[in-house]
Amino acid sequence: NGDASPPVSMAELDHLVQIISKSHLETCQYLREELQQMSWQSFLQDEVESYQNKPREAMWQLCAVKITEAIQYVVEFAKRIDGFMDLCQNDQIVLLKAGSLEVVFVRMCRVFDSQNNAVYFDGKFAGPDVFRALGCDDLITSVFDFAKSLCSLHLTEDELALFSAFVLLSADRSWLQEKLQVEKLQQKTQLALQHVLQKNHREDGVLNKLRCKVAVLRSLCSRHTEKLSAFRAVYPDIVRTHFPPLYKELFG
Amino acid sequence: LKEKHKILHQLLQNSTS
Repeated sequence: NGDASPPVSMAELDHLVQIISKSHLETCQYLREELQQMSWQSFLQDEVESYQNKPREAMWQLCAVKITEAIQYVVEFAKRIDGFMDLCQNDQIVLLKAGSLEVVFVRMCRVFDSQNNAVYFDGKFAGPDVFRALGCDDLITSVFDFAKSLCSLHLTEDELALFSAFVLLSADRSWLQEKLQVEKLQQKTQLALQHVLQKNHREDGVLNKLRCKVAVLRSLCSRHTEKLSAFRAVYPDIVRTHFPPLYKELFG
Repeated sequence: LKEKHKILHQLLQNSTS
């Protein structure tokens, strides 16, 4: 691509794949073995109804807590990505503020049951109806659709790891101070992702499908921000006093 | 930006457990 920097060697790509995959597995919140043991148990009807009967603000707070838990694992993932901690602190913050929730949505496909259209949440597998009390059915449907479509690609753990790093290291985020540094890191990550896909004999279209997912992720995250501001307009005190501080810092 | 993101900044400072 006419890039002046020296080409990345195969060995360097293998090394990058190894580091990012290891970082992913060390910080993935739910190991595959744990997921298998859970035997995909879903909520019983009365449990579903108890979520549906929760006051809107209580369900919002519960979801904010769960999102924040997942985001903390993503922060740990970022810290272990080769080169991320070499970026200036401003850019580390910019990338995580913009990309942590996107990586949470990517990781969601690891805990998603496509047959039953259900995601692991609060101890069991929950369908979209569990989230009715939030008052965001359109966004919830889109999030479930995204998880289902990402699941259909059947990405391996190292492919997921590389795609997560690729999403996080987006050089087009606003407020970046050292854009070129991030661009170099993202290009290397993309080469590593291509390398893994080739090594795993994936058909050609997968990389393009993954690129299209990036735009969907952006839309999901901006819709989340819109829903939050609409919610906060009605319940400002709840957000201020009951929402996790990190969540307010990132999305407030 | 660091001022407005003290928690995130602190998480980044913590050693990778």
